[in-house]
Amino acid sequence: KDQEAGHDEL
Amino acid sequence: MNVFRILGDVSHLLAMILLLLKIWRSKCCTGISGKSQILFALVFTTRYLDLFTNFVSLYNTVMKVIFLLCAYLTVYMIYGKFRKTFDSENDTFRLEFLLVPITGLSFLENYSFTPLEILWTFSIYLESVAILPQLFMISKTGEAETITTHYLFFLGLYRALYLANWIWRYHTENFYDQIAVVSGVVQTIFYCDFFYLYVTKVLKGKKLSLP
Repeated sequence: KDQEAGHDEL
Repeated sequence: MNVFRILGDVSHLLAMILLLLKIWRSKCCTGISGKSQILFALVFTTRYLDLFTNFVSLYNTVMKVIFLLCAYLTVYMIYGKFRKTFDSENDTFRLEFLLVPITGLSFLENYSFTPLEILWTFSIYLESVAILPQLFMISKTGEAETITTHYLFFLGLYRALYLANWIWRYHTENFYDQIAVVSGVVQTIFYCDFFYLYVTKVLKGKKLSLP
């Protein structure tokens, strides 16, 4: 997973 | 987005709305831990700072804003509008026992040493223990109103459904967020004892009271 892409969960 | 994730988010939203409606309609927040609600407001604030830097989806943005509004509205109800009914004498959990180790841990164990990422990590760790003041309060008074137990049930169910979501995502997308998964497991474990009481007592029409 690309951590730079940010977190997509709430 | 899978069915576990959607159900988890709905369950989370339902929990918060249930609590707000309970306080609003009874004009009373006795039995609710204000400290837990402050922690949840802090969780959302530190996690959703990426609202300003990172757009995921309309759904993501809208839900984040709703969660933030619900959290702050709940804190306002407890410490503002209905503070006369707030049972502060039983809400005595020492927050520094949670905040100090979690702050330290989020600096030590994170994905990257940047302010936003450390705050995100802090929010994940904090969420896993944020319910402890509430559970402590219930163990101290020895009882909880049935509507409060429904709130706790949906709040616990939300993270349990996220566990299923992570298993699903691991198999379908090869997605794996170690910090969130480990904290999510810890968070769910804290609810297990409560889940047991909820099923054996509340669902059979009895009030939740401890011996």
